[in-house]
Amino acid sequence: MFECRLPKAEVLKKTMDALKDLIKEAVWDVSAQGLSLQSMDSSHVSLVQVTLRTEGFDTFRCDKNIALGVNMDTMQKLMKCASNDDNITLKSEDNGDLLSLIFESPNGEKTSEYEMKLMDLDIEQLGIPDQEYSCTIKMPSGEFQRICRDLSNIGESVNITVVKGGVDFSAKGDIGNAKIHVTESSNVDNEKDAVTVEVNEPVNLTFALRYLNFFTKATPLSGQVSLSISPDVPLVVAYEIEDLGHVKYFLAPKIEN
Amino acid sequence: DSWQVGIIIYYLIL
Repeated sequence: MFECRLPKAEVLKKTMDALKDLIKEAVWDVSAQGLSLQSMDSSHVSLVQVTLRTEGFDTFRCDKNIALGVNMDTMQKLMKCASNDDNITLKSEDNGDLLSLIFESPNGEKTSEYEMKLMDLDIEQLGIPDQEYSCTIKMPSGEFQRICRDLSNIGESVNITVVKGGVDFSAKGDIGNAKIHVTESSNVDNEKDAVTVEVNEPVNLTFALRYLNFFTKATPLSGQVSLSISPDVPLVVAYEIEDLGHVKYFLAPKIEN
Repeated sequence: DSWQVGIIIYYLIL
């Protein structure tokens, strides 16, 4: 038996929004640690990994590890039936083929129960080693979204150059070139507005904007985004979900022909 | 020109 309850459906709705354009089917792995999901996009270029920790839930019961194979479109459609303020309960039997989604209004006057058919999915899991990165940039997530969107008007790729104290995002295309420089904040009152740049060694890598724009669908989950970059390894774009977990995206750099 | 490499190249399939 698996059953968990979140005080607000909003966070799970936003999590589904962050995933649905990138992956069509996925497996939620349920264990005593919480819910987790890892999936490559259909072209196997990028990877998304989600962790929702037990401590962030109102209640969490998992008698036995289970894998819930879901169609992301379907789950997102059902999640949209919840109001943001509703509390949400997810429930599934150990060998069941259904996931129950129960939405309860804050005043307790309305309870909606949906049952979603689960899928038997065999999804390849990749082993992601823990590693140190050459550079870690933290910046307002809305700013990063804006940069990716704006540079998409110029080219298909963004070149990210990190040096001490700042980052250059640049793009080249048939119509012209663009360069956006973001400087590390010197003094910020609100942590969400801060830009921090940690540099162990400067890096200069190129990434496909198409995927970065998919990743920025997670923007409503967190005021800040972190970009972890090292030469010749995938970029990690991470959004922390307060008190609950994270959504992390991995994207291989483009390599010069 | 630049090439987009897949994520599998970097991480092992478990």
